[in-house]
Amino acid sequence: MPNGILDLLLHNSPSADVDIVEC
Amino acid sequence: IELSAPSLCIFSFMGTPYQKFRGSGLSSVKQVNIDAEMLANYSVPPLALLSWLSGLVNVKSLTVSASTLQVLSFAPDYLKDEQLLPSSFMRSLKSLKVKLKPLSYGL
Repeated sequence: MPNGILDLLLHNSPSADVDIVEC
Repeated sequence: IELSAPSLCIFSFMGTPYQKFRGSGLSSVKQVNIDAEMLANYSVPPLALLSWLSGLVNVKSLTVSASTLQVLSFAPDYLKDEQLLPSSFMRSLKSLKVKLKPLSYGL
């Protein structure tokens, strides 16, 4: 997975909370 | 899929995103859960998924699996192209949760 896909996804909402969880 | 659900608040999907939505769309949805995967690298699943996300103009909470990000990663140019994505893309998003899980190999 290329680095930065989250940055691209959040381009318009940079202040959104991001939570990465193990399943 | 013809969708007529103007009060739909939650949208959840698991599988390969081939489906196209028409009708009232997903504009009322506030919470989205997507666990997408693809079995081969071709353009339909990532573009369909981007089309869904573009229609989710009022989503506040988005939960995606790591494999969903993997699907999106096959269309990074579209995520970068402001001519293709609407200005409303993910603009209402307040919370993004990523669920880690093993990714598909060989893609």
